[in-house]
Amino acid sequence: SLTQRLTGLFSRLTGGAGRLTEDSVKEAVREVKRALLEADVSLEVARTFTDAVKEKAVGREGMEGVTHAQQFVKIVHDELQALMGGETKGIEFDVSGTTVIMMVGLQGSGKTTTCGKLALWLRRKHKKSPMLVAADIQRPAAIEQLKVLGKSLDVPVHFEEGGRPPRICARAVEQARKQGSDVVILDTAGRLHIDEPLMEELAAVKREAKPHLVYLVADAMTGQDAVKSSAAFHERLGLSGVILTKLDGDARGGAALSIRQVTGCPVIFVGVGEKLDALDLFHPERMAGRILG
Amino acid sequence: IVKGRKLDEELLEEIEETLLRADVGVATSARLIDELREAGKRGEVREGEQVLPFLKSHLAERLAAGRIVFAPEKPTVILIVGVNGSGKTTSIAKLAGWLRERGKTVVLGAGDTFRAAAVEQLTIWSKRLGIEIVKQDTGADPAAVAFDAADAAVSRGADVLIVDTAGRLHTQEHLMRELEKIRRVLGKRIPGAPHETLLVLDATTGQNAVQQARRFHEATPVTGIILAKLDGTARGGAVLSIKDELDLPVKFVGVGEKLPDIEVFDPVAYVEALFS
Ligand SMILES: Nc1nc2c(ncn2[C@@H]2O[C@H](COP(=O)(O)OP(=O)(O)OP(=O)(O)O)[C@@H](O)[C@H]2O)c(=O)[nH]1
Ligand SMILES: Nc1nc2c(ncn2[C@@H]2O[C@H](COP(=O)(O)OP(=O)(O)OP(=O)(O)O)[C@@H](O)[C@H]2O)c(=O)[nH]1
Ligand SMILES: [Mg+2]
Ligand SMILES: [Mg+2]
Repeated sequence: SLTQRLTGLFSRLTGGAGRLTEDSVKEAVREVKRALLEADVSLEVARTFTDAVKEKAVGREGMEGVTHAQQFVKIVHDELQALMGGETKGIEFDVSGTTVIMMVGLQGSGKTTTCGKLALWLRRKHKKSPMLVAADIQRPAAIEQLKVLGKSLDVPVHFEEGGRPPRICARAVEQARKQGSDVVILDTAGRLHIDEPLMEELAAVKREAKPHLVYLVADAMTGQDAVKSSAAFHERLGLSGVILTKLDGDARGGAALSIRQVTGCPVIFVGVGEKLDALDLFHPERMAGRILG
Repeated sequence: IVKGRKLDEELLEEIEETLLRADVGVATSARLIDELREAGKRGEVREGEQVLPFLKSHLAERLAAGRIVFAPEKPTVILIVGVNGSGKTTSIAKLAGWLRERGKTVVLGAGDTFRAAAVEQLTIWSKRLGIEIVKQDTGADPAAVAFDAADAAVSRGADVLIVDTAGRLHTQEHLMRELEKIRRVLGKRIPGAPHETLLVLDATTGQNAVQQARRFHEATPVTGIILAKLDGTARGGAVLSIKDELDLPVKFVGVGEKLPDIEVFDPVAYVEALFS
């Protein structure tokens, strides 16, 4: 583990005495950078992070009863946790009217499933009457997939036979207001951030449906590409937050740090399984521990 | 980036960054850079101009492509596995189309009996392809569907049977055992089946891809990889570590969401794209 590697390193370099020297910190920071890269944190973010740690660590007075390694690991942990942001409170609602939530992301990240999970969460935790909107008209049986989820939750699903996503979503929001659904969740088709026409389509959905919240649904096992794709979605749409899925696997999840650094957006929820109740609030200190290994 | 430069530590660092950004991983990138440095010391690579060609051919050799190996007696059974959302079902449709273009008759087995509308999704593809699909309702035993599909493929005299499975994380023990069971059942009905077990990896996945390959390979000996979503900006560099460690070759790449968007793996083109 990283802590073990750092312990070995510090005892070799400093014999445990005095301040954290520039040389010992330099080597320790290299270990941390390596651990972050192995955890899929982006190269740039790993660099920025380790530079910040180096600055905080060098010259720090040795503490009573704490080894250099322990002290250094604490600095790293605290810095990582601070970056991941504070505890999330989930979704904040403006009490009046219909809240529209738009779900976006790359292909296969877990959007449709997460739409179902969010509907259940909103009903259970916030006593909302959600409506699901099937705005993916291109993937075979995507509408059917959302209808099956809606049926299992007894949540209404707005879908249309023809039409394009922007108008479908706008009509769904009108319909929601009429029938008293106070949260509308828009399931959009997965797409590449470099697909200009499809990114424009998302921008059009945003213009027509006017969502209060835009969530990026991202796969926890994403590697270096997390920076590119999340930056593009953020630039195009202005994200409110991120939902990190498939955290029930053993991916270290460094993408969480990369996305946070690059977009400034908080991770709000995490997906921890395929069932519709497998949605948790994001816990920054748990994520920090997972990334550092 | 390399004109008129010598093979020095600065250049090596730049190349290492390119590899890391492509998800090649820390250890594998470091080893490749060491090999490059050694080649420099031996005089095999002197000028900066020689570096990229050397590295590219070195990498392309390591990534030697795999091809589908057809069984001596039809049907050849291909089992498709991988984690959730990696691109299995779509890759099956594309692979079926690719095989049909080469004169093979294909039957599909709707082995994902778990996820909402999974059977419907593959059924739509089978209709678009005009090929037969063997399926049961969602909730059925996937091994039973696999058995039925194998049976149907034999009695139809089909050349190839492709069996879809539900996405599963390699950390889910009971689901990995389910996969072993599907494989055993296929082998019982058709000796030697599955003749190919292709792991579908999402090119955007980082180092976890290596762990996925290890665990899936333990459960059902994988014979090749389909690297999907290579039309994005991710390069799926984990396939280098996977080839080094497990000797699993990439056989196909997915380059889009439509039927024609599948290509036989070309290591030279792949490595070119890594450094472009
Ligand atoms: N284990 C696990 N699987 C998940 C999680 N979230 C989603 N999945 C699975 O991931 C796969 C893809 O989920 P979808 O909801 O279809 O993904 P999507 O983003 O809507 O896909 P596209 O619409 O094609 O872009 C399915 O097999 C889901 O069951 C999660 O948190 N954990
Ligand atoms: N751009 C792009 N998208 C792809 C590619 N392959 C698959 N997809 C998309 O990825 C998403 C998931 O594909 P599926 O075929 O449903 O993936 P799966 O592995 O069967 O998913 P589960 O069965 O839920 O585990 C869909 O939106 C596909 O269109 C590819 O090569 N390129
Ligand atoms: Mg979807
Ligand atoms: Mg599938």
